[in-house]
Amino acid sequence: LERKTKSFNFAAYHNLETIYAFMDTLVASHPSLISKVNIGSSYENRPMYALKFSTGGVSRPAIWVDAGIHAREWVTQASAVWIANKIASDYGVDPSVTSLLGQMDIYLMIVTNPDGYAFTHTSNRMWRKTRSVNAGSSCRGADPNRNWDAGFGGPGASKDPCSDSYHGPYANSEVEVKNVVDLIKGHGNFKSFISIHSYSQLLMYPYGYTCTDVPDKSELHAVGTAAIKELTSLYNTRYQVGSICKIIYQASGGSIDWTYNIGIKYSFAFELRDTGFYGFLLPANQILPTAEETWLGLKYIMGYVRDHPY
Amino acid sequence: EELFNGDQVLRVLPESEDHIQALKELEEDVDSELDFWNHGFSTERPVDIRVPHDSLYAFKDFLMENNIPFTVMINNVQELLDEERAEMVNNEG
Repeated sequence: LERKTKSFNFAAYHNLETIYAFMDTLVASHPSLISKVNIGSSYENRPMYALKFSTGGVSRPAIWVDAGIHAREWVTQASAVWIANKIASDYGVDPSVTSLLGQMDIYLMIVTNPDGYAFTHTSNRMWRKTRSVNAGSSCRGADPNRNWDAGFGGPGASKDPCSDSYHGPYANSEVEVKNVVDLIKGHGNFKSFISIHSYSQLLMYPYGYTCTDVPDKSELHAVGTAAIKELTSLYNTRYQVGSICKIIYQASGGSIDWTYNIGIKYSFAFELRDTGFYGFLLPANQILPTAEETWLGLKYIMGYVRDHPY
Repeated sequence: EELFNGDQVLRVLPESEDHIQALKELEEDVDSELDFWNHGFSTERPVDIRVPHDSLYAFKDFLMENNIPFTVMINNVQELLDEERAEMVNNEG
């Protein structure tokens, strides 16, 4: 059978194997643009892949995008699949994407928590965390977005291994988090870090572990607001923009707080749509509109990062 | 495989600090088996909570006793999951 990305059903939810097979197909279809970077293995020894979109150069400034760090947020992995294909198909066609990739690389991680994602398909659709064993507890996993070295163990995270927001025994204890941390540190030239969650229609910037404003708050708020204007232009989906602490809640150990603190100024987190009635169970017919509108917001942020080197 | 027959997702609308405090205590009690879909509470935003079928009456009573407004967002979680699964099987075909 000839495998082609154009026969892939982007309007459906898929299991991990299918998504990984899609990634191989996409790479094979665009070998001079896309490569698959194995950043390590998960707790249960599944490979963790980021798609690297690059037109060449060494240690170019780069943008990181991840989806699916919370396993049950299925529309994020599904949207990331569509976005990967969109970046590939728009290169050489959309001047903005072409110009971006002429200057910067994009790393896109579609399934950031592969163990959790596999578990949502086989055992518990509502699983959020990693699947690591917690010593002394029958409850498994830690919340990988409470496990980063930014206010670790502070307010807005639980010390109870049975809680969905358990922060883990120490910062970077979850290998899925450590693999990303090592990649980001080792690369050393990321200019933007964007994490995609769902749901509730928010675009957030640091901080979450404290309600103190970041020094770049004004700029990040302006960028976020403009990005959401683009996103909203497609289907009129209403988003809020603000710091994690101010518009949702205080939450420690989050990824974009860590990236901001190590100098990645353009750090954002999306909470994609749920249409108000479905939460994590967004019907598959919502995948395409969600991905399409999210892409507009993402593309704005990426273009801004390209045009504002630091 | 864990099933969610009869589980509901309630959209809770806290209106005061007392309401928020009550929800915080519930969230910290992992034995309650409530699945908070949103973490962190304010009077500005609703909180969606998946409530196991066996706890539904007790939890709704708790909300009513404390005058905490709520609506039913998802009436039966498993029905939605069954629809999702059927669609996936169809797509695989």
